[in-house]
Amino acid sequence: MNVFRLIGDMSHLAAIIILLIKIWRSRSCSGISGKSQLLFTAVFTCRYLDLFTNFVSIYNTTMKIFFLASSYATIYLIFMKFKATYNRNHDTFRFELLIVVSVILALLINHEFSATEILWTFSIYLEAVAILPQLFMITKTGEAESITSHYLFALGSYRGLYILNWIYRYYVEGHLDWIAVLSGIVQTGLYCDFFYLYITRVMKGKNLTLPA
Amino acid sequence: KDSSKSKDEL
Repeated sequence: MNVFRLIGDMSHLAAIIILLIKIWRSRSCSGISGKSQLLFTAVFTCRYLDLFTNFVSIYNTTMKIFFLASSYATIYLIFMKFKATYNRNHDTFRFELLIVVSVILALLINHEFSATEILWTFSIYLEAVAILPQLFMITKTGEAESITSHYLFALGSYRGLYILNWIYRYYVEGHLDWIAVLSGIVQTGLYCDFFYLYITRVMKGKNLTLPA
Repeated sequence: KDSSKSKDEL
């Protein structure tokens, strides 16, 4: 554990909590892509199956359980409790495509051809692109509530901080995992436009609206 | 194996 990973994990945790608070307080999931949330739930489920087979630390186990539980809770809020507020007609990204491509890539490019390793690799590839339905939805509506943009900023920063963690681990521990690193770079890259808008608009107290 | 070292990450 190094400082980049710790701040990255805290940023990830903050993102999830911000999202739950937004939905719970406003009693609405308006502006949130249910498809991205479904993909994140699939990511956590496939990656954290090792919860039952591989103990790392109390910290690791606690975080995994929290991420799993909170993602299922988010899905419940969006598709059941507050489903009347879900903007289904704006959430039209073909997310099946992301799953298919991630499955194929995981079968072709992995560290070891075993069930757990392929599930882990699939979760890494899928996570890299899981935000696309959400970003697509914002592009379609042309705006996002400020709390939604805080959520996205925290969520995007998390993988960016992980890149710093991987650079650190490469130099200090000699550890380098290309699958995680390249996917993390793609994942962070997808947020570039959003980061620019966030810094130039939301941080100055304006709403996040896309230039026409 | 080396890839197992990534599994301590979230």
